[in-house]
Amino acid sequence: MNIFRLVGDLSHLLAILLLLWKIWKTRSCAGVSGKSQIMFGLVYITRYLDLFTNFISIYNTTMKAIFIAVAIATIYLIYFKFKATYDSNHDTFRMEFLIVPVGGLAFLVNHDFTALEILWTFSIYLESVAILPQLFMISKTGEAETITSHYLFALGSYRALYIVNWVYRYYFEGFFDLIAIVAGCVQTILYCDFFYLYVTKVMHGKKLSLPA
Amino acid sequence: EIQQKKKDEL
Repeated sequence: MNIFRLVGDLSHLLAILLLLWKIWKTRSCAGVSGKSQIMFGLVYITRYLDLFTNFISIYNTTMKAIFIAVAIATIYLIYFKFKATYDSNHDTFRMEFLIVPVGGLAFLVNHDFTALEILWTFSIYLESVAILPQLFMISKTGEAETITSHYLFALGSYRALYIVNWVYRYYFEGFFDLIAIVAGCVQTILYCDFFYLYVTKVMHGKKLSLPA
Repeated sequence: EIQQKKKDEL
């Protein structure tokens, strides 16, 4: 474990708790893409299948359990409890356009052609594009609530910090995983546009609004 | 070695 990965994990945890808190407190999931949340749920479930078989540490197991639980709770709030506030007219990104190619790629490009490894690879590829429906929704509505932009900033920062973690591990542990690194770079690049808007607007107290 | 190590990340 290194500081970059630890801060990255905490930023990730902050992001998903922030979103859950926002939906619960405002009793509304307006501006939140349910499709992205479904894909994140899929990411955690396919990646943490080894939750009970491969014990790494208390921290590792606890965080995995929290990620899965919070993802499921968020999906429940969006599609069941606060279903009336779900903005399906703006959450129109076709998930199958992401899941099918990612599933195919996971079969073609992976480290080991075993079920667990292919599911892990699928999870890594899917995570890199899972935010697209959310970013697409913001581009359609033209704006995002401030709390939602904080969620996106924390979520985008987590994988950016992981990239630093991978550089660190390469130089100090001789460890690197090209699949995770490439997917992590793609994922972070997708946030660049948002990061720019966040820094130039939200940090100056303005609302996040995309140029119409 | 890479396989084993990879699984320690979230």
